[in-house]
Amino acid sequence: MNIFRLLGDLAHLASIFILVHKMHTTRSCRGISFKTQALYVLVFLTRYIDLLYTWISLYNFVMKVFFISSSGYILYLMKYRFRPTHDPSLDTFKVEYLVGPCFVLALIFNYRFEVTEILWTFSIYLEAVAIFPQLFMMQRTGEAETITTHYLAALGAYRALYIPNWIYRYFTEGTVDPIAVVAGIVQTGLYLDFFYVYVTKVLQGQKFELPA
Amino acid sequence: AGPPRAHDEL
Repeated sequence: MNIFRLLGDLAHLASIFILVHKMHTTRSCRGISFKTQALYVLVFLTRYIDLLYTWISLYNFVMKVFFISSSGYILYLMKYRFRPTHDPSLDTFKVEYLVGPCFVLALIFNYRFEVTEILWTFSIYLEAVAIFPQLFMMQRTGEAETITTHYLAALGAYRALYIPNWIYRYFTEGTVDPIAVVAGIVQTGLYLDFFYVYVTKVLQGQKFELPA
Repeated sequence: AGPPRAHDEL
């Protein structure tokens, strides 16, 4: 565990707390893509299946259980508690365009051709692109609530912080995990546009608005 | 040999 990973994981935790806080305080899930949130449930379930047969550490166990349960809770909030505030006509990205190719890629590019390894690899690829429905939705509406942008900034920062962690681990442990690294760089890259607007507008006190 | 992936990462 190094400082970059710890900060990355804390950013990930923070993003979830921000999202739940947004939904509870505004009593709404407006501006949040249900599809992206559903993809995260799939990501966590396929990646953390090792909970059933491996013990790594208490930290690792608690975080995995938290990510699975909180992502399920978010889906519940969107699907039941705040359902009337969700507008499916804005959430139109086709997730099969993400899930299908990620699964095929996981079948081809993996470390071992085993069920759990393929599921892990699939989860890494899917996580990299799971934000697409959310970004697509914001592109359509051209705006986002400030709290939603804080959520996305924390979520993007999480994987971005894993990159210096991988560099650190390369120099201290000599290990490289090419699947995670390549997917992590792609994932972070997808946020660059968003980060630009976040830093130049939201952090200057302006509303998040995309040019028409 | 196991895969080169970091099993301890989230």
